[in-house]
Amino acid sequence: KTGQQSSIALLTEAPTLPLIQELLDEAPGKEHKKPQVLGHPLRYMLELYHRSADLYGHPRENRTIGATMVRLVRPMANVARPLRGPWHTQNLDFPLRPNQVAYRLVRATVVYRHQLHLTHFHLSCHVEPWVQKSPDNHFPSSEGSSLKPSMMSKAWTEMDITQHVQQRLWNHKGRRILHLRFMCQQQKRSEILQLQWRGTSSLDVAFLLLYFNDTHTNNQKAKPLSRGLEEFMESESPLLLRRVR
Amino acid sequence: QAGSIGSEVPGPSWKHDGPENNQCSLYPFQVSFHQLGWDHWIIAPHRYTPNYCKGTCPRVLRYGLNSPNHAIIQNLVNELVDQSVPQPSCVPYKYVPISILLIEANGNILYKEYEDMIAQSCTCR
Repeated sequence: KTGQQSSIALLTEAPTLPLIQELLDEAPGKEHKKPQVLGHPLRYMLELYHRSADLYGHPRENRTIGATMVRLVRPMANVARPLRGPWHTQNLDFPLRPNQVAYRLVRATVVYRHQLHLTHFHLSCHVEPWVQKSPDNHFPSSEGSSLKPSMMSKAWTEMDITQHVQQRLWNHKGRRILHLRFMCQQQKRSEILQLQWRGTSSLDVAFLLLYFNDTHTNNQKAKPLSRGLEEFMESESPLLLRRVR
Repeated sequence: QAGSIGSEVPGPSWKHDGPENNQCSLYPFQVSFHQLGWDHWIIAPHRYTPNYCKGTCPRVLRYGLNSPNHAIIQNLVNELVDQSVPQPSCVPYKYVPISILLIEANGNILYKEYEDMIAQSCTCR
Protein backbone atom coordinates (compact mmCIF):
# COMPACT_ATOMS: atom_id res chain seq x y z
CA LYS A 1 0.00 0.00 0.00
CA THR A 2 2.78 2.37 0.91
CA GLY A 3 4.45 1.71 -2.44
CA GLN A 4 1.31 2.52 -4.39
CA GLN A 5 0.60 5.71 -2.55
CA SER A 6 4.02 7.23 -2.42
CA SER A 7 6.03 5.97 -5.40
CA ILE A 8 5.76 9.35 -7.13
CA ALA A 9 6.51 11.15 -3.86
CA LEU A 10 9.62 9.00 -3.43
CA LEU A 11 10.74 9.80 -6.96
CA THR A 12 10.55 13.54 -6.32
CA GLU A 13 13.10 13.13 -3.54
CA ALA A 14 15.81 12.22 -6.05
CA PRO A 15 14.94 14.46 -9.02
CA THR A 16 18.47 14.73 -10.39
CA LEU A 17 18.71 11.15 -11.66
CA PRO A 18 17.91 11.01 -15.41
CA LEU A 19 15.43 8.13 -15.07
CA ILE A 20 13.58 9.91 -12.27
CA GLN A 21 13.42 13.10 -14.31
CA GLU A 22 11.94 11.21 -17.24
CA LEU A 23 9.42 9.37 -15.11
CA LEU A 24 8.31 12.59 -13.49
CA ASP A 25 7.99 14.26 -16.88
CA GLU A 26 6.09 11.43 -18.52
CA ALA A 27 4.07 9.92 -15.71
CA PRO A 28 0.75 11.63 -15.26
CA GLY A 29 -0.19 12.11 -11.62
CA LYS A 30 -2.35 9.47 -9.99
CA GLU A 31 -5.21 11.96 -9.92
CA HIS A 32 -5.26 11.96 -13.73
CA LYS A 33 -7.41 9.27 -15.24
CA LYS A 34 -5.79 7.17 -17.94
CA PRO A 35 -6.73 8.87 -21.21
CA GLN A 36 -8.95 6.70 -23.35
CA VAL A 37 -7.00 5.61 -26.38
CA LEU A 38 -8.75 2.94 -28.34
CA GLY A 39 -8.97 1.74 -31.90
CA HIS A 40 -6.23 1.67 -34.45
CA PRO A 41 -3.62 3.86 -32.65
CA LEU A 42 -3.59 1.57 -29.61
CA ARG A 43 -3.66 -1.59 -31.74
CA TYR A 44 -0.76 -0.27 -33.83
CA MET A 45 1.39 0.47 -30.78
CA LEU A 46 0.56 -2.83 -29.08
CA GLU A 47 1.60 -4.64 -32.26
CA LEU A 48 4.81 -2.59 -32.42
CA TYR A 49 5.44 -3.46 -28.76
CA HIS A 50 4.92 -7.20 -29.23
CA ARG A 51 7.21 -7.16 -32.27
CA SER A 52 9.92 -5.39 -30.25
CA ALA A 53 9.66 -6.92 -26.76
CA ASP A 54 8.54 -10.17 -25.13
CA LEU A 55 5.84 -10.63 -22.46
CA TYR A 56 8.23 -9.58 -19.69
CA GLY A 57 9.33 -6.43 -21.50
CA HIS A 58 12.75 -7.73 -22.58
CA PRO A 59 13.62 -6.08 -25.91
CA ARG A 60 13.87 -8.73 -28.63
CA GLU A 61 17.34 -9.22 -30.07
CA ASN A 62 16.04 -9.32 -33.62
CA ARG A 63 13.83 -6.24 -33.28
CA THR A 64 13.70 -4.10 -36.39
CA ILE A 65 12.23 -0.99 -34.87
CA GLY A 66 15.48 0.95 -35.35
CA ALA A 67 14.83 3.29 -32.44
CA THR A 68 14.78 3.26 -28.64
CA MET A 69 11.71 5.46 -28.37
CA VAL A 70 8.61 5.78 -30.55
CA ARG A 71 5.96 8.39 -29.81
CA LEU A 72 2.51 8.15 -31.36
CA VAL A 73 1.07 11.65 -31.64
CA ARG A 74 -2.64 12.09 -32.20
CA PRO A 75 -3.97 15.12 -34.03
CA MET A 76 -5.76 17.84 -32.16
CA ALA A 77 -9.51 17.36 -32.29
CA ASN A 78 -10.72 18.88 -35.50
CA VAL A 79 -13.82 18.48 -37.57
CA ALA A 80 -14.02 17.95 -41.28
CA ARG A 81 -14.16 21.01 -43.51
CA PRO A 82 -17.04 21.63 -45.89
CA LEU A 83 -16.80 20.08 -49.32
CA ARG A 84 -14.56 21.90 -51.81
CA GLY A 85 -14.92 20.70 -55.35
CA PRO A 86 -14.57 16.93 -55.60
CA TRP A 87 -12.38 16.82 -52.47
CA HIS A 88 -13.40 16.25 -48.90
CA THR A 89 -10.63 17.67 -46.70
CA GLN A 90 -9.64 17.83 -43.07
CA ASN A 91 -6.75 19.84 -41.66
CA LEU A 92 -4.79 17.74 -39.19
CA ASP A 93 -2.69 19.57 -36.60
CA PHE A 94 -0.13 17.56 -34.65
CA PRO A 95 1.39 19.37 -31.66
CA LEU A 96 5.09 18.47 -31.20
CA ARG A 97 6.78 18.55 -27.82
CA PRO A 98 9.99 20.53 -27.36
CA ASN A 99 13.10 18.64 -28.47
CA GLN A 100 14.72 16.51 -25.81
CA VAL A 101 18.48 16.98 -25.99
CA ALA A 102 19.23 13.32 -25.37
CA TYR A 103 17.02 12.08 -28.21
CA ARG A 104 17.66 12.35 -31.92
CA LEU A 105 14.79 12.11 -34.38
CA VAL A 106 15.54 9.30 -36.80
CA ARG A 107 12.24 8.85 -38.59
CA ALA A 108 8.79 10.40 -38.88
CA THR A 109 5.83 8.76 -40.53
CA VAL A 110 2.14 9.44 -40.80
CA VAL A 111 -0.33 6.57 -40.68
CA TYR A 112 -3.71 7.32 -42.23
CA ARG A 113 -6.80 5.70 -43.58
CA HIS A 114 -6.52 5.43 -47.35
CA GLN A 115 -10.03 4.02 -47.50
CA LEU A 116 -12.76 5.62 -45.50
CA HIS A 117 -16.06 3.84 -45.18
CA LEU A 118 -18.99 5.99 -44.29
CA THR A 119 -22.43 4.44 -44.38
CA HIS A 120 -23.02 3.38 -48.01
CA PHE A 121 -20.00 5.40 -49.22
CA HIS A 122 -16.40 4.52 -49.87
CA LEU A 123 -13.78 7.23 -50.18
CA SER A 124 -10.17 7.07 -51.38
CA CYS A 125 -7.93 9.26 -49.26
CA HIS A 126 -4.37 10.54 -48.98
CA VAL A 127 -2.38 12.89 -46.77
CA GLU A 128 -0.08 15.71 -47.78
CA PRO A 129 1.94 18.26 -45.86
CA TRP A 130 0.23 21.60 -45.63
CA VAL A 131 2.21 24.85 -45.48
CA GLN A 132 1.12 28.43 -45.96
CA LYS A 133 1.27 29.47 -49.57
CA SER A 134 4.15 31.70 -50.58
CA PRO A 135 6.22 31.95 -53.79
CA ASP A 136 9.18 30.22 -52.08
CA ASN A 137 7.21 27.33 -50.70
CA HIS A 138 7.24 24.07 -52.53
CA PHE A 139 4.35 21.76 -51.86
CA PRO A 140 5.44 18.18 -52.02
CA SER A 141 2.62 16.08 -53.30
CA SER A 142 1.93 12.50 -52.41
CA GLU A 143 3.03 11.54 -55.89
CA GLY A 144 6.46 13.11 -55.36
CA SER A 145 9.53 10.97 -54.94
CA SER A 146 10.01 11.74 -51.25
CA LEU A 147 6.55 10.80 -50.11
CA LYS A 148 5.63 7.30 -51.12
CA PRO A 149 2.93 5.71 -49.04
CA SER A 150 3.12 2.03 -48.24
CA MET A 151 0.03 -0.09 -47.66
CA MET A 152 -0.25 -1.57 -44.17
CA SER A 153 -3.68 -3.10 -44.38
CA LYS A 154 -6.83 -2.83 -46.44
CA ALA A 155 -7.64 0.53 -44.90
CA TRP A 156 -4.43 2.00 -43.45
CA THR A 157 -1.30 3.34 -45.11
CA GLU A 158 2.03 4.56 -43.70
CA MET A 159 3.97 7.39 -45.35
CA ASP A 160 7.48 8.57 -44.52
CA ILE A 161 7.63 12.32 -43.86
CA THR A 162 11.02 12.45 -42.10
CA GLN A 163 12.52 14.90 -44.55
CA HIS A 164 9.57 17.25 -44.33
CA VAL A 165 9.54 17.26 -40.52
CA GLN A 166 13.30 17.69 -40.21
CA GLN A 167 13.62 20.41 -42.80
CA ARG A 168 10.58 22.51 -42.05
CA LEU A 169 9.82 22.00 -38.42
CA TRP A 170 12.24 20.17 -36.21
CA ASN A 171 14.69 22.92 -35.36
CA HIS A 172 12.08 25.63 -34.95
CA LYS A 173 11.84 27.26 -31.56
CA GLY A 174 8.62 27.85 -29.72
CA ARG A 175 5.38 25.97 -30.21
CA ARG A 176 5.60 23.63 -33.17
CA ILE A 177 2.64 22.17 -34.95
CA LEU A 178 2.85 19.84 -37.91
CA HIS A 179 0.05 20.67 -40.34
CA LEU A 180 -1.14 17.91 -42.64
CA ARG A 181 -4.10 17.83 -44.94
CA PHE A 182 -6.23 14.71 -45.16
CA MET A 183 -8.02 14.57 -48.50
CA CYS A 184 -10.62 12.13 -49.70
CA GLN A 185 -12.37 11.75 -53.02
CA GLN A 186 -15.60 10.13 -54.03
CA GLN A 187 -16.87 9.72 -57.53
CA LYS A 188 -20.48 10.73 -57.03
CA ARG A 189 -21.32 13.81 -55.03
CA SER A 190 -24.05 13.32 -52.49
CA GLU A 191 -25.61 15.55 -49.89
CA ILE A 192 -25.94 12.63 -47.46
CA LEU A 193 -22.22 12.01 -47.79
CA GLN A 194 -21.50 15.65 -47.05
CA LEU A 195 -23.41 15.38 -43.80
CA GLN A 196 -21.54 12.22 -42.82
CA TRP A 197 -18.21 13.70 -43.81
CA ARG A 198 -18.72 16.76 -41.66
CA GLY A 199 -19.29 14.45 -38.69
CA THR A 200 -15.95 12.61 -38.98
CA SER A 201 -13.30 13.42 -36.42
CA SER A 202 -9.61 13.94 -37.17
CA LEU A 203 -8.77 11.60 -34.28
CA ASP A 204 -10.07 8.64 -36.26
CA VAL A 205 -8.32 9.16 -39.56
CA ALA A 206 -4.57 9.61 -38.95
CA PHE A 207 -1.76 9.66 -36.43
CA LEU A 208 1.90 10.61 -36.44
CA LEU A 209 4.80 8.36 -35.44
CA LEU A 210 8.11 9.87 -34.30
CA TYR A 211 11.09 7.52 -33.94
CA PHE A 212 13.98 8.59 -31.68
CA ASN A 213 17.34 7.19 -30.70
CA ASP A 214 18.74 7.72 -27.24
CA THR A 215 22.12 9.44 -27.56
CA HIS A 216 22.27 10.05 -23.81
CA THR A 217 22.94 6.40 -22.92
CA ASN A 218 25.82 6.09 -25.35
CA ASN A 219 27.37 9.32 -24.13
CA GLN A 220 27.07 8.29 -20.51
CA LYS A 221 28.74 4.98 -21.14
CA ALA A 222 31.53 6.65 -23.08
CA LYS A 223 32.13 9.39 -20.53
CA PRO A 224 34.12 7.67 -17.77
CA LEU A 225 36.62 6.21 -20.20
CA SER A 226 37.13 9.34 -22.27
CA ARG A 227 37.28 11.62 -19.25
CA GLY A 228 39.74 9.34 -17.47
CA LEU A 229 41.86 9.05 -20.55
CA GLU A 230 41.75 12.78 -21.15
CA GLU A 231 42.84 13.55 -17.60
CA PHE A 232 45.60 11.02 -17.86
CA MET A 233 46.85 12.52 -21.11
CA GLU A 234 46.68 16.06 -19.75
CA SER A 235 47.97 15.31 -16.30
CA GLU A 236 51.26 17.06 -16.95
CA SER A 237 50.86 20.77 -17.42
CA PRO A 238 47.31 21.99 -18.20
CA LEU A 239 45.59 20.61 -15.10
CA LEU A 240 48.40 21.74 -12.84
CA LEU A 241 48.35 25.19 -14.36
CA ARG A 242 44.64 25.49 -13.81
CA ARG A 243 44.96 24.47 -10.19
CA VAL A 244 47.67 27.09 -9.56
CA ARG A 245 45.57 29.79 -11.16
CA GLN B 1 35.76 -12.88 -19.37
CA ALA B 2 34.53 -15.41 -16.87
CA GLY B 3 30.81 -15.37 -16.13
CA SER B 4 29.81 -13.76 -12.87
CA ILE B 5 28.25 -15.78 -10.11
CA GLY B 6 24.57 -16.40 -10.21
CA SER B 7 24.37 -15.29 -13.80
CA GLU B 8 21.56 -17.74 -14.33
CA VAL B 9 18.33 -17.39 -12.45
CA PRO B 10 18.09 -20.37 -10.10
CA GLY B 11 15.47 -23.03 -10.56
CA PRO B 12 12.29 -23.33 -8.49
CA SER B 13 13.66 -25.83 -5.98
CA TRP B 14 16.44 -23.42 -5.08
CA LYS B 15 14.72 -20.11 -5.17
CA HIS B 16 12.92 -20.15 -1.80
CA ASP B 17 15.84 -21.13 0.36
CA GLY B 18 18.61 -19.39 -1.56
CA PRO B 19 22.06 -20.85 -2.00
CA GLU B 20 23.19 -23.14 0.79
CA ASN B 21 25.95 -20.91 2.04
CA ASN B 22 24.09 -17.62 1.51
CA GLN B 23 26.72 -16.59 -0.98
CA CYS B 24 26.16 -13.42 -3.01
CA SER B 25 23.67 -14.39 -5.74
CA LEU B 26 20.98 -13.13 -8.04
CA TYR B 27 17.41 -13.71 -6.85
CA PRO B 28 14.44 -13.57 -9.20
CA PHE B 29 11.86 -11.04 -8.13
CA GLN B 30 8.72 -9.91 -9.88
CA VAL B 31 6.56 -6.90 -9.18
CA SER B 32 3.46 -5.60 -10.93
CA PHE B 33 3.19 -2.00 -12.04
CA HIS B 34 0.01 -1.91 -9.99
CA GLN B 35 2.09 -2.51 -6.87
CA LEU B 36 4.37 0.38 -7.83
CA GLY B 37 1.37 2.63 -8.41
CA TRP B 38 2.17 3.09 -12.11
CA ASP B 39 -0.56 0.99 -13.71
CA HIS B 40 -2.62 4.06 -14.56
CA TRP B 41 -0.22 4.96 -17.36
CA ILE B 42 1.83 1.86 -18.23
CA ILE B 43 0.06 -0.44 -20.71
CA ALA B 44 2.75 -3.09 -21.14
CA PRO B 45 4.31 -5.15 -19.77
CA HIS B 46 2.02 -5.94 -16.85
CA ARG B 47 4.79 -7.36 -14.75
CA TYR B 48 8.32 -6.18 -14.16
CA THR B 49 11.16 -8.49 -13.05
CA PRO B 50 13.87 -6.26 -11.61
CA ASN B 51 15.47 -9.16 -9.61
CA TYR B 52 17.93 -8.38 -6.83
CA CYS B 53 21.30 -9.42 -5.40
CA LYS B 54 21.68 -10.75 -1.90
CA GLY B 55 24.18 -12.71 0.14
CA THR B 56 27.55 -12.44 1.75
CA CYS B 57 30.71 -11.78 -0.14
CA PRO B 58 33.46 -14.37 0.44
CA ARG B 59 36.73 -13.51 2.15
CA VAL B 60 38.59 -14.41 -0.98
CA LEU B 61 37.02 -12.77 -4.00
CA ARG B 62 37.58 -15.24 -6.76
CA TYR B 63 37.97 -14.29 -10.40
CA GLY B 64 34.44 -15.27 -11.43
CA LEU B 65 32.91 -12.64 -9.17
CA ASN B 66 34.11 -9.86 -11.47
CA SER B 67 35.12 -7.81 -8.45
CA PRO B 68 37.27 -4.74 -9.09
CA ASN B 69 40.74 -4.46 -7.53
CA HIS B 70 39.34 -2.02 -4.99
CA ALA B 71 37.02 -4.67 -3.56
CA ILE B 72 39.90 -7.09 -3.09
CA ILE B 73 41.91 -4.43 -1.26
CA GLN B 74 38.92 -3.46 0.89
CA ASN B 75 38.53 -7.10 1.90
CA LEU B 76 42.18 -7.21 2.90
CA VAL B 77 41.84 -3.99 4.86
CA ASN B 78 38.81 -5.39 6.69
CA GLU B 79 40.63 -8.62 7.50
CA LEU B 80 44.09 -7.35 8.31
CA VAL B 81 43.97 -3.65 9.20
CA ASP B 82 40.67 -2.23 10.38
CA GLN B 83 37.42 -4.14 10.88
CA SER B 84 35.42 -0.92 10.92
CA VAL B 85 36.00 -0.83 7.17
CA PRO B 86 33.19 -3.05 5.85
CA GLN B 87 33.59 -6.00 3.54
CA PRO B 88 32.50 -5.43 -0.07
CA SER B 89 28.76 -5.56 -0.73
CA CYS B 90 26.79 -7.88 -2.98
CA VAL B 91 25.38 -5.71 -5.77
CA PRO B 92 24.17 -6.09 -9.38
CA TYR B 93 26.92 -6.42 -11.97
CA LYS B 94 25.11 -6.56 -15.31
CA TYR B 95 21.74 -5.13 -16.22
CA VAL B 96 19.42 -5.47 -19.18
CA PRO B 97 16.88 -2.93 -20.44
CA ILE B 98 13.11 -3.10 -20.37
CA SER B 99 10.67 -1.92 -23.03
CA ILE B 100 7.63 -0.08 -21.79
CA LEU B 101 4.47 1.04 -23.53
CA LEU B 102 2.69 3.91 -21.84
CA ILE B 103 -0.02 6.47 -22.36
CA GLU B 104 1.00 10.07 -21.83
CA ALA B 105 -1.27 12.56 -20.11
CA ASN B 106 -2.27 14.13 -23.46
CA GLY B 107 -3.36 10.79 -24.93
CA ASN B 108 -0.24 10.13 -27.00
CA ILE B 109 1.27 6.64 -26.76
CA LEU B 110 4.96 6.08 -26.09
CA TYR B 111 7.17 3.01 -26.64
CA LYS B 112 10.43 3.38 -24.82
CA GLU B 113 13.43 1.25 -23.92
CA TYR B 114 14.83 2.04 -20.48
CA GLU B 115 18.43 0.95 -19.86
CA ASP B 116 19.68 -0.87 -16.75
CA MET B 117 16.27 -1.83 -15.40
CA ILE B 118 16.73 -5.58 -14.79
CA ALA B 119 19.60 -7.06 -12.77
CA GLN B 120 21.11 -9.96 -14.68
CA SER B 121 24.11 -10.93 -12.54
CA CYS B 122 25.78 -9.97 -9.28
CA THR B 123 29.22 -9.00 -8.05
CA CYS B 124 30.98 -8.06 -4.82
CA ARG B 125 32.34 -4.55 -4.78
